[in-house]
Amino acid sequence: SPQEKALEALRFLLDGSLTE
Amino acid sequence: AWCFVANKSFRPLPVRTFATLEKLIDAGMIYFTPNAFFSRKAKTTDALRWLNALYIDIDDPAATVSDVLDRCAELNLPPPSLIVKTQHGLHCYWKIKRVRATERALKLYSRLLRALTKAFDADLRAATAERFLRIPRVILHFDRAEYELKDFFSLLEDETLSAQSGGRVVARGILDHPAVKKLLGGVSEHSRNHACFTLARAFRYCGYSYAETLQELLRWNRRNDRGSDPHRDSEVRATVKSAYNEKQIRPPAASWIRELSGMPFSYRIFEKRGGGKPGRPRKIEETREKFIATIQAAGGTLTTCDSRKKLAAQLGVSERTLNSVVAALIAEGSLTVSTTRLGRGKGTETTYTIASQLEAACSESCKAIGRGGGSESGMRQVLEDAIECCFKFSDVTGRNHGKDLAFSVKLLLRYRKKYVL
Repeated sequence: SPQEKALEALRFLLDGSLTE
Repeated sequence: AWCFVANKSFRPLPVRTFATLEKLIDAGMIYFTPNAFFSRKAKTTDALRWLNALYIDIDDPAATVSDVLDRCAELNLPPPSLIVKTQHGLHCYWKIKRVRATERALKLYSRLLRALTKAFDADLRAATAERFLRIPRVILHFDRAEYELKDFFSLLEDETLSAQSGGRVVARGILDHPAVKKLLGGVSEHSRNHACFTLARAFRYCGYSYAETLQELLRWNRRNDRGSDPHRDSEVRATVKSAYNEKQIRPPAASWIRELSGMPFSYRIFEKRGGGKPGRPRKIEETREKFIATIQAAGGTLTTCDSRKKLAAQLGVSERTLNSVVAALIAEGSLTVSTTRLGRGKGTETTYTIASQLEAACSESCKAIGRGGGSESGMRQVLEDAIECCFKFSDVTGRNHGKDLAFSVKLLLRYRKKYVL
């Protein structure tokens, strides 16, 4: 879904800055 | 680290985990910060911790992915990692291997961000490191490519060559320029913050105090478009404060004035000084002028019992500066200095003579004492006599000093040779 895609892109951009 | 998200009110909500991020996206958040911050309290440039991506906001509804990729190829830049469709155009992101937001890195990052924005003719207002961007909804291009800041250095090479067109003003007269006057007349909802900072810098540069600038800009804020979300006076106060907190007093960025006013604008700073010791060459020049003026006021020859230190104090300069000026004048042959001991306990007397004055005085006095009528031969005669006197003086005292020549000339201009001898 677009929502999942958005989150995937954000995960890539913010990788290392946010925690799981 | 913390990121921030916000809905249409732009009130920043801190986020530390991907789980919270997901929840907040579900709750309808619209914006996020691509870069990360130290704390949940501040979404400001100085609170940045990690720089994650470079980004641009292309404000052209007709712009396409291939336009962006073509432009990247033209500029010899890597393709963006992510391109997102927005209502008014595109958002492009280049993921970078995350960089700690030290002052130095941030400076470089900001320069690159601005250069990138200019290269794509994108919205300059979006070119700040703490910016909110839209959470991607319609993704047009996504490639997990990661770059480094140095991959974008080619953008900075022609940065200095960027043309500046028309409307030059001296930086001090900034407030009178039509472009600045236009901003002072009020701005639209989206540029208020940048305009406020730019104007605060302009006022500060023109010598306004913090309180005066604040008054001006609070009045200015009343002239602004109220819009859906009025610019609060507290925001004006915070912006003026940050402009006055800058260590250096800087004029506003010409590029911002052009961007915000839509008018040609640039300025020249005439007070700019050379590198190395700031202000030093200027001081020397001033001292030189003052010193020469003082000697000329005394008729081209200044005889004084004052020490160099006292003389420097009279001129309002440091003794060191005066010494270097005197040394330079002697070295270039424009000045002769002679010192005479006045006798036991009476100190010394120093005579400074300007070389051109020496010649002029020579010819004048020659006329007065009727030796050659001030002609060149008359002057030569005086000099020859002076040399003779110097030799005699040297015979008697064993002293042989170039400065005595000027002293002898001075005596010869006043008294007959036989008396001098």
